[in-house]
Formats: sequence, C-alpha cells, structure tokens
Amino acid sequence: SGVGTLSGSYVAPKTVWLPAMKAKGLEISGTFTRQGGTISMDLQLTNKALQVMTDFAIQFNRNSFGLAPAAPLQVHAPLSPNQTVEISLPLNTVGSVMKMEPLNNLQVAVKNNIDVFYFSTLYPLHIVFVEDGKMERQLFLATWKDIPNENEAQFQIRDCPLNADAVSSRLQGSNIFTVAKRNVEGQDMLYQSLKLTNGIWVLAELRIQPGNPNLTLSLKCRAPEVSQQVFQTYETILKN
Amino acid sequence: ELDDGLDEAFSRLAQSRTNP
Repeated sequence: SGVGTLSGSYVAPKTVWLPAMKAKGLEISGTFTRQGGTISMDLQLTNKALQVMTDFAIQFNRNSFGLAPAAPLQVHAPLSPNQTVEISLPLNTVGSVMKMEPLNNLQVAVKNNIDVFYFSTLYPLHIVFVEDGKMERQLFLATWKDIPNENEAQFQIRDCPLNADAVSSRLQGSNIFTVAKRNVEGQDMLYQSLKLTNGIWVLAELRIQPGNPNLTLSLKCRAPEVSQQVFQTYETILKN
Repeated sequence: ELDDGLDEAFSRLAQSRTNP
C-alpha cells in the first residue's frame, strides 16, 4: 500500500513505467505527489545497459489538465551501468490541453544519449484537486440543486470500514472537503466538494451506514465525464 | 456556527435524499 506525506495527501508506491527491455537498458519507475499545491512526478531512473547514459530530457504530450514539466529533467551526472538515481520533477498545469481517454492518461517521452523512449501512465486525479476546493455552504446547496439529475453518478465503495470522521479527515488530506454532515435514520451523510485545477467543481454525497462497510458515493458535476476518475480517487484514498 | 438557515437546508437535503 502507499505512504502518506506530511500534508496527508495519498502517494502511491512507485511502479515501473518503462521496463529496461523496452528502452535499451533504461528503466523508469515513478509516482505522483501533490504537497502544498505543488505537483511532482517522482522518478527513479536505473541504467541497466552496459554503457553510460547522459543528456536526459523529458517531454509530455498534451493531456486533459495541461500537466507539463515546470523545470528540465536534472540528472546531474552521467548515469553509470547499474546506477540508480531518484529525481523529483516539479509539474505545473499550464501546458497544452487535449482531452485524453481515459481522462488521466499521460503520454511521456524521455530521451538520453542512446535514443528517445515513449511510455504512458495514469495519474491519480487528486494531484489536480486544489487546496481551496471547499465550497461555501450556500453555494453548495444552490449548485447541488442547479446541476441536473442526469449529471449525477452513483458508485459503491466496498469494504471500507471507516467511520464518518475518519473518512472526512482522510479525504481532506487530499483536498476533498466536507462542507456539511448530517445523520438521517442512523446513517451519516457527508456533503463534500472538490475543485480541479481547471476550475471544474465536483459535489459529492457520501453515505455511511453503521456496521455496513460499503459506502455509497453520489457525484454531481457540470462536467460528468470526470466522475469515474473522481470515484476511483475516492477508492484509492479510502482503501490505502 | 451562525444559524443562517443553512443548517436546516442541509438537513432537508439529507432527508430528501434518504426518503425521496
């Protein structure tokens, strides 16, 4: 399972994005983080070739949220055979936008002195959940009413034995904010909001019944195509 | 919290969602 950061935002363990056999000996593992509003791509480069690697550079294809490197890929010294280096690449969201399928798909090109290599990875959507995503209560109620029912999507989060307060605080660590909490007929109803870096708001209702490990998540958004990935992010944060 | 009517509005929302 993943590890938390100081701010509480969920960080998945690094996985292999580019196996050495597909990149003439260069292996790339990585994960994504968001801490205090700064998004990073945390990379591990390993040289499994017989020759030294130099002249690294990285580039992203256009993507749904305009994610782009905010600095060049800095590998300070040549990478010798069997050597591994850890790099934290800062990202911003001012790059070119193109809607990807799935929405969180990122296509990456990495070059070194040997060749150019390409890979795709999926980023957890919460890296684009902003810190000021708590919607004012009156606006929440008006927006909830205003978004048509066709735009509501419902999901089950199974096997999540957390109570409402634990759920609330864990989600807040990843910029999903509880706006109101009510108890109706024994079940807790959390009303939550989050905002994406492109200004899209997502409103949520999370139902928690005592003794039932399955939660019901209802999402309302004017851009309902984000709902599936938002649901997956809830699952990832709550189950890890 | 100030009693601005919003507490009541959230209760009504939660109620309506439980018993539509």
